[in-house]
Amino acid sequence: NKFALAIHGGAGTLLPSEITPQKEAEINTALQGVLYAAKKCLSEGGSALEAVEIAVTALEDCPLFNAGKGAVMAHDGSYEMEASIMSGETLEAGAVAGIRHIKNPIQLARKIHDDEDFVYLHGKGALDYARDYDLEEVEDDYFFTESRHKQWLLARETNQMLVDHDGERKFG
Amino acid sequence: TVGAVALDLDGNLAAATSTGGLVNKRFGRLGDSSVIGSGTYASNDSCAVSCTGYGEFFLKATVARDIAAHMEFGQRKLKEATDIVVHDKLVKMQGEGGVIAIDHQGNIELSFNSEGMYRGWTSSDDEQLNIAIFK
Repeated sequence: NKFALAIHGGAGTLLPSEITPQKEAEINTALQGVLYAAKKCLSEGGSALEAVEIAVTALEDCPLFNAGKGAVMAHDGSYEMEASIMSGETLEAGAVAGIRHIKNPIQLARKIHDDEDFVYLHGKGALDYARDYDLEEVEDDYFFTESRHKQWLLARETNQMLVDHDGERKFG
Repeated sequence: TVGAVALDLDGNLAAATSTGGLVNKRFGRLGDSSVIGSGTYASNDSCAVSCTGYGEFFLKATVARDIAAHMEFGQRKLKEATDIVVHDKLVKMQGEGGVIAIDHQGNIELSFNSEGMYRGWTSSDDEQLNIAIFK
């Protein structure tokens, strides 16, 4: 028996010239920390479902990536997130979209996964559901990062949307 | 966008994805990350997949399920399935981004058609915590 694990922090057109050695080192350190935590779970006999929830929760908590803290800003300056999780053993799944104020959207998706009544919840209703499970709620300023705010100002100037990894590229 | 895929010691697979979406998004725009079969999919019969990139294209191409289907019905290996979807189908649609995927034998694919993808991987056979950003 073996275990295997992979993670990502997003893809895009960011060029090597657009990422400083310091930023690259920060990203490497953050990704290593995520791998370490999820690998520990698997090596101790934890399930794949637990491992991916641990990994994505850690990625959401890191301000370097576009999820949870460090998420990009919507047109009106709010933070609207989405997440999903799926078990290969049971084909059970949980997903949430248009969710605000929940610190870790993947943990809400996991609650939905575990609830046989639902697969996919969105918006205000999903927030009501999260409150039934006492999932940690935060104000918008928890998600704020200077770098996303700059991206947002740029995107608003051109009235287009940007992938979080786009250096100067714009997506309309 | 962030994501993870895993195979555990019992041979079970799982996948998870989470995102803030696109900068300056409006009108309730949603991407693929919360759509089972587009941004996230897992089946012990094939593979676990998590996607990242321009969500609109991953939605239309049902990328995560498509990769699994190439394995289940096309009897393709994980690498072939991810290559077909990421480097052929998505490129033809101008769908930029990538996927991470693991199959039930523990093979790992980190496939992307963009400049780079923040990614990491490891296994019970690998002491290293491998990290990469660009090709």
